[in-house]
Amino acid sequence: SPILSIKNEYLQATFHPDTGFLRTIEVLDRKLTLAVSQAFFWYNASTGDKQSDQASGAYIFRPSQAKPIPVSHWAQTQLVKTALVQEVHQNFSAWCSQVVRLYPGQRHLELEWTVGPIPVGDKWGKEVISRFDTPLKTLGVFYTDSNGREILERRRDYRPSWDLNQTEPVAGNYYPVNSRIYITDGKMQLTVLTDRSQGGSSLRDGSLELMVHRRLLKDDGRGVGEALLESGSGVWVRGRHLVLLDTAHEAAVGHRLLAEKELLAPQVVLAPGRGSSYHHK
Amino acid sequence: YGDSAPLNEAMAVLQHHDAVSGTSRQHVANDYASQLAAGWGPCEVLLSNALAKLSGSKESFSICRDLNISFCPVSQTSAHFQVIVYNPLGRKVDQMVRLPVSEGLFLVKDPRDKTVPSKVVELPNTGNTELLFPALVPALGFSIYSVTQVSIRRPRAHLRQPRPQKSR
Repeated sequence: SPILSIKNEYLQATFHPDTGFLRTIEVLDRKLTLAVSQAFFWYNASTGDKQSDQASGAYIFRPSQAKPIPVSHWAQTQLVKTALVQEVHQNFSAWCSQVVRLYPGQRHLELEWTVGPIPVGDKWGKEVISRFDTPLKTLGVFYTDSNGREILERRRDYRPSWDLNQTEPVAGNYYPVNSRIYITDGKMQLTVLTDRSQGGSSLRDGSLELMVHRRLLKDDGRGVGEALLESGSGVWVRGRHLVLLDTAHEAAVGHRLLAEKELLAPQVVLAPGRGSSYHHK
Repeated sequence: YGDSAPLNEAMAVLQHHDAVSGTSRQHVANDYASQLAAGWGPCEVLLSNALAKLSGSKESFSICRDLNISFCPVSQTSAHFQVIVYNPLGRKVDQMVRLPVSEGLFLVKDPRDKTVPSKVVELPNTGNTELLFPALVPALGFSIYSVTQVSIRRPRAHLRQPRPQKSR
């Protein structure tokens, strides 16, 4: 089948014809192309094991295995193309979908994900992530803006101030992401801006992941005394990831200005009736 | 009378990590939500008063609390309505405004009474339709756009049918 793509004057995103997943991002005016595969996965929450009886819970993230399970191996896609917006709607499963969106004049790709209610009928707690896989040689390093203060370098299985004995290969490499996470090979940089605080990591070179939703069946024994389990059928969450691809040299300008616009976004108020037009002066 | 103090106080309470990270018991989470909702009510009045004063006209402003699920009674039922876009940033920004509408074609005019390009897009699988138009907002200011429904015929955005995927 023909390759699905969306494009404006700055960006082109193409999707894999077999899987429907995002395949490449191309920055046209900077002549940058990066193979980016993005999909949703879930970690099976630990309920305790031989090493430790620690369960995953409200305070603790502890998956039972390091490899996450794909929500789906392919997504059903639909394309909406108009002069004002181009969108690829991806349906991964009954509880996971996404819209990949490009507006004219926009230098970033907008991924609006909808996840939930997470099914737990199989008695497995699930911690759902959105993962971006690229061929970037990142040498175990990624960056997050933890605590909203400054971008900090994070190195896999490493702490700058002590010799780390890594006992949790996934959770031990997760860091808070307040507004952005990025990976770079020194030439190209892939940045993802979040619309809320999330956990994030880069567990393999060229890979970047953000946790978008979780639903657990066991209390972690850290004081809350309740499993992180919504009553009834559970809740769904909708959020946005803004994806920027740029040269490592130019990237900071782009993600800083976009983050300002995202975190202090224009507010919309409506008034019924015709009213009179307002002139700035 | 509008008042921002209750929302200030609710936000101060919500600085606690329990409110941010999901480490609270469910009834506490419910209470956080309740405090936020109670604080937002008088703040809406304050915002409406400010907008009425700045625009020089007293309007019945409507601030949608359900925009996250694309539901808005004003834009979905009114034949005429105004869209006020406020920009809290110290530089001008352009923003694509998306509003849920029922059906039909719409005429959108900018603050200078010029028609701006707009499009009604039908969202796949949901049957919902949204009106899109680009808005330009000055630094630390706002722009008012007027929207008029000019036809009630169903819009037809270019929508391709679901693509069958190879099974694995």
